[in-house]
Amino acid sequence: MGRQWGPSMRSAEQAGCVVSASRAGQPDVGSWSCSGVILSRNPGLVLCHGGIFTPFLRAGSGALTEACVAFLPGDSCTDDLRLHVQWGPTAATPAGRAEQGRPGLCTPQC
Amino acid sequence: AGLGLGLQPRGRPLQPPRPAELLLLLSCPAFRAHFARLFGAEAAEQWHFVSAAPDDEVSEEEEEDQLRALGWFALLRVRRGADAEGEERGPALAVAPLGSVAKGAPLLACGSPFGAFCPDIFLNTLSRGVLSNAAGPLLLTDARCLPGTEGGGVFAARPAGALVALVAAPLCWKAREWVGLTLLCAAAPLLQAARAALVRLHPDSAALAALLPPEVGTPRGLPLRDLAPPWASAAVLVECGSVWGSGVAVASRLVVTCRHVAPRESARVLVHLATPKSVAIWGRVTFATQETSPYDIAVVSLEEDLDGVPMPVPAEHFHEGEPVSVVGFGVFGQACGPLVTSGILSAVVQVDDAPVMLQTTCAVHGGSSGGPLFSTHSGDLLGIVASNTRDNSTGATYPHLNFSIPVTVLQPALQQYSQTGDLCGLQELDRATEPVKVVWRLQRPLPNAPQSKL
Repeated sequence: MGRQWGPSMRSAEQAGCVVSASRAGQPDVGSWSCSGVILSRNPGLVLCHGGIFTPFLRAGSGALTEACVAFLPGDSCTDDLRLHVQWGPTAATPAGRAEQGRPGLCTPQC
Repeated sequence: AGLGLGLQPRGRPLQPPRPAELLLLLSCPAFRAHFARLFGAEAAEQWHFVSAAPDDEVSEEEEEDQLRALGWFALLRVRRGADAEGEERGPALAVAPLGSVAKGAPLLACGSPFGAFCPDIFLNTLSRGVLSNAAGPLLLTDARCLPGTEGGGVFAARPAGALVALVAAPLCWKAREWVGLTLLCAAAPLLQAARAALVRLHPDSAALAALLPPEVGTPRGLPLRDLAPPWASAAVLVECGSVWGSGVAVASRLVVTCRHVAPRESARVLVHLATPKSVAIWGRVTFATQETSPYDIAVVSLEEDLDGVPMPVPAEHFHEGEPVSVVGFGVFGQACGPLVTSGILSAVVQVDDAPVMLQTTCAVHGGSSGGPLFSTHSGDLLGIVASNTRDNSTGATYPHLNFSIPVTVLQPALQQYSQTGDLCGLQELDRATEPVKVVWRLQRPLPNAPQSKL
């Protein structure tokens, strides 16, 4: 990509991450995941999509469409919500483990 | 590690997943209001934003959940790692103020298709496009995004590296057709909402709120201007009875569109300008090609001047592979300003060494017909969009394969008519040769039949 994209690519690479949500003690149920943006490091603040939280909402997804409700506190989700954030190599840290891939995608000859 | 390949497919190894806690769920009221206006009410039936992994069956309930959550985002606090002190902070992220990125400006989307499914391969996958349309904080880009990239960042080239938006819905289907656009929520208003919510929910979190990235550049309160590139303003919306489509101003009182938008000569037409908004001028169809003509063209003469609308310069040459942009009122019609999509000139089809058809990779939708095809770099008018592609056997539509009439076919006749009112040049369009008709019927040209020697 041209030089004009240098800063954007660096920002994107630095800020990009994936967020996965799962239930405590139920790893086999699988997890919900999406992409996110690292807003701040150390302390770490991440902004991601809210869609992966609907299975955990105490009041169900209807809470998201109530009039004049623009935000919900963290405890609007059940206590068994477990969140993990993963991002690319930015700092000299010990090698990480990536989650094992699930079958479901392939690269068909076209 | 990872895929068990013993390789590091994307350079150095990923960081290990880090536990995090949910601070709050937030949405941008203005985004939701625009979403309801553009995609709600009677339009709701037509639109689907399913974002499921390929092998997931999506129940109606799940689809409803996804729709409800479409405009919601989550602010998380990541637990400190054991060697937090050693971690690099990396460059500070900056946020582009709402409205500071022009329509048609290039954007870079960064997300991980299928989320955490295979981060070794898919983490931070890039995709490029342009800002195609904007309605407040609800933005659209033609950068291709896949399920799992929801929440991914979208960055601008200018301001350099600034975060513009987050992906809200990567795939948009209208009437079961993929429209090739990704729905975004602008980052600036979202972070303002996050700041306000943090202060209200966690009174002692002023320090946290201070961590949220600042907006760059322009002081607040600048009026939101339609920053589309000048040439995009030449695109107009053409309404003829109950039919509407797009068109382009080619002279102060002349608009060109497609015959299938304004088919009947002398029919009255209402032309809506993109800028200034809400200006509409009456006109009359002074010429429309015959049904038998391969050139699907109509010419409208207006009752008033098109004040303040820059007239595009007609191109004289076409370069396959050059970046191009289509501007039209497809997808939303009058509910939104013109849509800009980008691509390249993928083919110039010629008959007797003269261009008779242009093909592009821009996303072109119903309602875009009659709109202008521009050279992105020069802003010159290359052609008039006539159609995209539908596979008659499957019924599938392909927005990214479309056909335009080269401006070189039209320009001499338009100039003659504009200067003298003489329609002779335009009427020649009804006498196009058989090879041109064969091309526009997407038929294979007949080989030259060998002449009989007898």
